[in-house]
Amino acid sequence: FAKQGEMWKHTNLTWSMSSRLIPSQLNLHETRHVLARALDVWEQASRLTFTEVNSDEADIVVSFARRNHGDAYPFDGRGSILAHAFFPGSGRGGDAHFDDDELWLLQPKNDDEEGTSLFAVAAHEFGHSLGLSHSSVKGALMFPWYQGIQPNFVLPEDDRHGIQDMYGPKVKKKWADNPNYRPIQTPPTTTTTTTTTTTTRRPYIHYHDRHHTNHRHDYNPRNPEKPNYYPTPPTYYPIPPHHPRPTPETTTRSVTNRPARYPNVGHEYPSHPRPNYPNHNVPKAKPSPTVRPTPSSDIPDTCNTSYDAVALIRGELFIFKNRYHWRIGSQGRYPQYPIEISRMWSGLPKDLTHVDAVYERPDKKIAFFVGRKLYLFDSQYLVRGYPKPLTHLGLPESLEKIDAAMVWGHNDKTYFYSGTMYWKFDEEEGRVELDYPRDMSMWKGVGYNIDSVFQWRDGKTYFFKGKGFWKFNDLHMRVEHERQLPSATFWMKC
Amino acid sequence: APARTRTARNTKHNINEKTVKNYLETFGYLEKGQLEVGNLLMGDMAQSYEDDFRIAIKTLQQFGGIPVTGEIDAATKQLMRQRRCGRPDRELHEGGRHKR
Repeated sequence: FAKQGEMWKHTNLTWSMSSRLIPSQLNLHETRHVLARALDVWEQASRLTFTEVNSDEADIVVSFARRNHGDAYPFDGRGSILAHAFFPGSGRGGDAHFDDDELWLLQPKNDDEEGTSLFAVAAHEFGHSLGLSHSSVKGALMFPWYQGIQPNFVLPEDDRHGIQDMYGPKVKKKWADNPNYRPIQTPPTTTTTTTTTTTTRRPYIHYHDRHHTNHRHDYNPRNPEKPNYYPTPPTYYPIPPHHPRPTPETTTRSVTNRPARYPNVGHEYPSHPRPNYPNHNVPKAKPSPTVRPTPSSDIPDTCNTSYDAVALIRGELFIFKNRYHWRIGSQGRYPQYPIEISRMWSGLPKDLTHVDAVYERPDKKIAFFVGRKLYLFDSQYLVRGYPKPLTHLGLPESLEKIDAAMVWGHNDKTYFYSGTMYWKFDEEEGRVELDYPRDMSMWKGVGYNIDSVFQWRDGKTYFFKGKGFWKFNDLHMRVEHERQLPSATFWMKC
Repeated sequence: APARTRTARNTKHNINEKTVKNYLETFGYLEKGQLEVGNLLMGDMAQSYEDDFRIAIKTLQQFGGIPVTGEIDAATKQLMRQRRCGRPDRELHEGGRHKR
């Protein structure tokens, strides 16, 4: 057996059928049943458990797709390539794709029958989803060529060694092994929980009730116009008459947001005078996303932020976040930074909110990727003819943005990264090379959807994601340490 | 461009050197793009690329459990026609072999 290197950090895995890419020829219910059986093959041999969920965010999402379907492994119609899967990781990690052009069989087939057993192929692909690579042992489930499936299939030894080497054998409870064991029918134990709640999150219909019982207040829910000088006894009724009928929307909001809207509830209660009721239930208008936040509000916190892009330009480190950037020279961080990016590169769009990736080309020009466009600067000046679309570089039409770009010192080639894929860019030709994109798993340990990457003065490659970074070992093609280091302390000297 | 011919449509079953090269590259036995450069070079350089090609075939034959000959023989063609998983058998390094 061969381990690819990535493995799941937890053993209670979830799986689901993709809500979009479902098989066009198969009964969905039966397909899910076969996939569950294929997962059970691995569950019986290890500590892993698999729970089907109804979400595209499951650890393992199963899809049926045709030809080029947006990753680095296009299908080829019926025959030859049947399916593929991604090694463990976030996003697309662990997912399994099946060629929808294949003649999939849900039941064991007779030898003379055409078709491909979905169970056999799924069990193999889920081996990849768990971190196993192909094995050269004939008869092993992880042997790359389709071998059909024997009735009463049992996971071969080679595969069992592999999965137990990664996740450990299944823990069996002794009593469960005894076939004669019958659990004693014990009556269900009723547990009474006594909770003393002093929380402020009580259903709000009690809210009035509490007011009545605790305070001699003049509000009379029955007749808001006529103040009530004597507290009325606590009464339960579903909705106070002066309130609009709750809709699912308002009800939800009122339960979750109520404390903020009813200042007299919680820690401010009871000392504040009450606001006049009739309009306190009116929701405040949220600023529409198109309204730009006030400038000061989006200045990033230098010591507590992720980065949009990091680049070494003229030997100095530039770190970009939102509309701002920091500049770090040999003497450390320049004072007065962060400043607005457009103050140094004024050719960028006026309504710039952020940049996606920045790198200094071998010809010393500086490339800014913003959405689907490339802005090329000669020092601070926008080169004529720019911005240009990403397709100008040979990137696909469907690509919405570049996550990161760098010139990789290991082979002096330029690389672009986006989502789960990366491209090698030929600076002379001005286009990405034909046999790309490839899968990000090549860069072991960084996962998918990175924030930035750059080559520092020390000749090392650094990948950024969230508020941390990895130092990358170019020779071994993997991160030097699984755990990220915090970016702020290392790069910003916080 | 010349009209597609029936033989073109059957290329998946007629296995020629180009098909083999694609197969070897797709499943990780040969670094992509390596042979183009080889064709440009002359003399012993081209010879060493031939060696790479042969080594790749041998590796495929060994992995697939068929006789290791280094040739695109019948058993190798049969193996390449078999249905299989789309993942590469060997994860090539991006920074891999430097072009000679």
